[in-house]
Amino acid sequence: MEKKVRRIYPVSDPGTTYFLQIAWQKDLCTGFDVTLTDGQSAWIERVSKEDISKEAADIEMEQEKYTEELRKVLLSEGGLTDTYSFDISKEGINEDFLHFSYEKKLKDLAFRLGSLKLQRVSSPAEVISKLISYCLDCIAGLHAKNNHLQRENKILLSDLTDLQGKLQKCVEAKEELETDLYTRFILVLNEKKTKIRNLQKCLKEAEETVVEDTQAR
Amino acid sequence: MEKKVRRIYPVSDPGTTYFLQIAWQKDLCTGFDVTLTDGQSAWIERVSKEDISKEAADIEMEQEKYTEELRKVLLSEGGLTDTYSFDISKEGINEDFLHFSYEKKLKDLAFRLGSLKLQRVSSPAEVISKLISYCLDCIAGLHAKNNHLQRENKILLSDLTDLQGKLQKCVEAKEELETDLYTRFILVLNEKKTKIRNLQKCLKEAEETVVEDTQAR
Amino acid sequence: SPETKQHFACEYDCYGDSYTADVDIAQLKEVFSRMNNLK
Repeated sequence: MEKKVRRIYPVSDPGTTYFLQIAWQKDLCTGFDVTLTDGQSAWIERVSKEDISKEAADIEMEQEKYTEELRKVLLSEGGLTDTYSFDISKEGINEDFLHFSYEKKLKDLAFRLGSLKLQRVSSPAEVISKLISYCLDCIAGLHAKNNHLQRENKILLSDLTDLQGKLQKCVEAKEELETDLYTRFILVLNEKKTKIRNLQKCLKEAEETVVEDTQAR
Repeated sequence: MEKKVRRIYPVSDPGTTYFLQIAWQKDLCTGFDVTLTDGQSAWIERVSKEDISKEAADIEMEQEKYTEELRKVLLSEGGLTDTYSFDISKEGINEDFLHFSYEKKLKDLAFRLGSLKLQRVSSPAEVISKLISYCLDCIAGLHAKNNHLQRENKILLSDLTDLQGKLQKCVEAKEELETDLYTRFILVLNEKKTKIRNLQKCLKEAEETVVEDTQAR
Repeated sequence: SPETKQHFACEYDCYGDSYTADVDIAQLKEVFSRMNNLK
C-alpha cells in the first residue's frame, strides 16, 4: 500500500490548511483512497478504476495522460501551485459531506480534473492518528536512509582520497623510475665509452709503432 | 526553535497512541514546551528552566545528567522502550487536565524522572494541524537532503571510477616506460659493444703486425 | 686470483656488463639491479 500526504489550501478558504492523504496499490489508475482532514474532522472516499476511466472520458483525456495528471495534482507537495488548484466545500448539518475538486490551470483558463464527494468519518481521531503515525514512520525511514547515505558518502570520500594518494604515488614512482633508469644507463654507457677511448688510444699507438717500424726498417 | 515529535503508549492505556511534541530553544535545559495529542484533543504545558532544576533536585540527580535523561526519554523515537515508560491520566469533566509522567526503569525498579500537568487547548485542530505540517516539512527536508546525498554519492562514484581508470593507466604507462627505455638502452649499448669488438679486432691485428715487423727486422 | 681479476676487468665493466657480448633486457635489468648507492 503506497501513501502520500500533502497539504492543500482551498481557493475558497486559503487560510485553512487541509491534509490530503492518497493511498493506492501499485498504480494510481487501479483506484485510490482519499482522506482529507483539517486536524479536527476527517472525510474519506474510495475512487475506483472505473471512476478514473469515467472522469478521463468526461474531460476527453487519454487514460494514461489523465493518470499522470492525477499523480501530479494529488501526489506532488506544493511545487506546482501555479498549475493546479483545489477547492473544498462542505454539505450537511454536521458537515457530513465534503466536496473536493481539483483543477489544472492553463494560462487564462482552468479545467476540472476531478471532483469527489467525501463522507465524514465518525472517529476522526483514529484517521488523524494513523496519518501522523505514517508521517513519523516516513521521517524515521528517511533518517535511516539519510544516515546510510552519509556513511556511504564518507566511505566513498575516504576511498577517493586513498586512490588520489595512490595515483600521486604512481606518478611519482614513474618519474623516479625514469630518472633512476637513465642514471644507471649513463653510468654503464660511459663505461663503454671509456673503453672505446682507451682502445682507440691503444690502436693509435700501435698504428704509430707500425709506421715507425716500417720507416726504421 | 527545535522540535521533536514522537509516539508514546501510556502503560495504563497501551492501546492508545499519543503524540508527544517537545519544542525548545538551543538547549532542553533552558526550558521546553510539551504538547500531547491523541489525534482529537491536545494538551500543552510549558516547562521552565527552574522546573527542570527543581525536578533534578527532587530526585537528587545532577542537573546535567538529568537533562541528558530528559533528552533520552522525551526526544528518542521508540528505541528505548525497555528503559523508559510513560503514563497518562486525565482529570476534569472535559478532560481539561492531563497528567503526564515519565519513568526510567532499572532492572526491577523504576524511578520517576518527571511529571507534568498539561492543560487542554481550546482549538486542538490548530495544534494538530501545526504538528502534521511540521512532520511534512521534516519529510520534505529529509527528501531534499537525501536527494542531495544521492547526487553527491553518484558524483563520488563517478570520480572514483575515473580515478581507478587513471591509476590503471598510470601503472600501465609505468610498465610501458620501463620496457621502452630498456629497449632503447640495449640498442645503444649493443652499438657500443659492436664498436668495442671491432676496435679490439683492429688492435689485435695492429699488435700482430708490430710483432711480425719486429721479427722480420 | 690476480689473473682472474685481470681477465674480468678486460671483459666486464665495473657494473658487471660485458664490453663485447650483446645484452638483452633481462640481462640489463640484472646489471642495473646490482648497481647500489648511485648517489
